[in-house]
Amino acid sequence: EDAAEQLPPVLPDGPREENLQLVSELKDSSGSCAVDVSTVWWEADGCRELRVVTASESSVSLWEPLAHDCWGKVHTWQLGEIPVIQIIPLPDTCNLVCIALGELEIGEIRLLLYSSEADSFKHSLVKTGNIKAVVGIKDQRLVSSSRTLQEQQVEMVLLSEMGSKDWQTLMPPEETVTAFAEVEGMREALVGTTAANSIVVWSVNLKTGQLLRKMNAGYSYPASICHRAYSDSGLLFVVLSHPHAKESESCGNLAFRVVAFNPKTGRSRGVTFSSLPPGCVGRQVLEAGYLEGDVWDTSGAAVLTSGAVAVWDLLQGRCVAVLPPGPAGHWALARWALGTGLLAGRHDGTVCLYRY
Amino acid sequence: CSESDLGPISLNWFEELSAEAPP
Repeated sequence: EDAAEQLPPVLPDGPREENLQLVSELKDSSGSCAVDVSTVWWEADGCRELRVVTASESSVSLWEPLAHDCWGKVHTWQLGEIPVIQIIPLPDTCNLVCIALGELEIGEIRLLLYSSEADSFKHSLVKTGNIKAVVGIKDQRLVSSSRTLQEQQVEMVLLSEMGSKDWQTLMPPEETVTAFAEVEGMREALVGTTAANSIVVWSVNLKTGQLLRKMNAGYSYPASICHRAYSDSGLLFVVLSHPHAKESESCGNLAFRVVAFNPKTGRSRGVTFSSLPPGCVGRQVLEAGYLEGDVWDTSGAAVLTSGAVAVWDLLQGRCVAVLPPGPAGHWALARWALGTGLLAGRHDGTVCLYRY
Repeated sequence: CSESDLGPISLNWFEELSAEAPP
């Protein structure tokens, strides 16, 4: 209630709740705690539609749109003893859901799918290990970094409805990779952030996996996590967040920043800085691997420690909408739905779809 | 961003770095 008072729905000259319009609500009757939410394209009976995927620790559910902005559960995959900790979005992929399971870190990646041959839903193991970072990229590819005591492995795998195939090793940097992001419009380019605050650029095709360049992400900022990257006019623009920043540090109440890198020289310059909305106390919660924040195109969203959800226009460096915590409780999850929607989830398993 | 900030910019940076990097 205190947090709700600190964040009135309409902040003077600030972000407005009206920028987000509630479209529908998915209520999970099982009462299980929501861990993650995502969207997936699903094709059935010759019809392709956008479906919502919700995850609890022990199961993952697929929801289809019904009439009157309602949603119905189509199927629930029951998982084993290892808790589900994340849904890994797979852009431009149909009828496939990828999930990460583990305790504190990812120990297993699984593919959830519908087999038309067997007319049944099933799941298959993609990878096990001490997995530090994972991302789904276009053309049904999954890239992950994992660590043994001796070395770090960075791998790309091609996913299909039959499971995983065609593994390609990427050259690992010396430091642990903390996050990956594909480069929009460049099918063979991938960027990553490392524990030593570097930006790494790879060439990802099924032939080489070269490490092209390592650049510093900025000496004044603590460990950066990459969310998205775009190549334009010979520069590489990377959206970064700083999950471990403290308000007293130089980056203040920074949520996201967009940095332009010149990959030829390794030099960089900050382009826009997106701060927490006015009137908001406490840092945002953004953790790599267990993302409480999300970036789509040039929009950022994150759950704040106050229990509100904030949305930023990252190109303008401006907070454009705030969803205050309601009487039903604090927000726990904020994810962009494919298209222009935002999915916001509460701990009780309720997920709300907003039009943005 | 100006070129003086970031050094000489190449539109073909990806191809050029791919050709320079060890296979």
